[in-house]
Amino acid sequence: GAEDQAKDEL
Amino acid sequence: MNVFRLVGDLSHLLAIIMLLKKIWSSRSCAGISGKSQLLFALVFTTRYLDLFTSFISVYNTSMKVIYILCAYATVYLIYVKFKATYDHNHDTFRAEFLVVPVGGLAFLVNHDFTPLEILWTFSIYLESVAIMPQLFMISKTGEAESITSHYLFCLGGYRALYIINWLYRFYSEGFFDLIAIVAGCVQTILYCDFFYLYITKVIYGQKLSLPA
Repeated sequence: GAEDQAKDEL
Repeated sequence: MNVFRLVGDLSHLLAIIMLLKKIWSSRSCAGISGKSQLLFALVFTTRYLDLFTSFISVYNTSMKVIYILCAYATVYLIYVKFKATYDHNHDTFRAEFLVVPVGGLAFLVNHDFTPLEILWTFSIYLESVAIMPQLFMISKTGEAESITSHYLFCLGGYRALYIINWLYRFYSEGFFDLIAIVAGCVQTILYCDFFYLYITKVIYGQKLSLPA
């Protein structure tokens, strides 16, 4: 989901 | 990646390196809250557990490794190597009053009820309040060395830049993570008082003194 992309942030 | 997030990460890295160098070269951790540094080490540990399981980019992995190494090195310097200079009497904020509620909230409000996601959520919430022992210590001692003020300015600025990054990503990619955004806003708001004092005082070469 959209939240998974957050994990590309530090 | 966008310029706001890149500058934010570099500001964060600068803050971490600046503090480590200050403690190492002055061989003292006076005025530094060991509790905040312990909380930051916990933040990085619980957030970067996917260090070995998911590869995003060389940049991402190397920054995570640097953050973790510096965080533990700083904690080591404070509590082991230079513990004689650690200011117990002023570093008295009850960190458990932060960790326990944040731990509970991470269980209640998260994107996915899995161990890795709950730990990531815990680290996001914890990071937003991890600086409180340090700000509390400065309010107790009534002042901060200029290098500590620069450290706090870079540290506070990094998450403020992340907020701009989230706005940019929302409008350019339609991406947003409400948990990270809300926690990031809380974190940045905690620095507002300090930012005001930093801009009005430290820039003109005065010592920073928070109202006791």
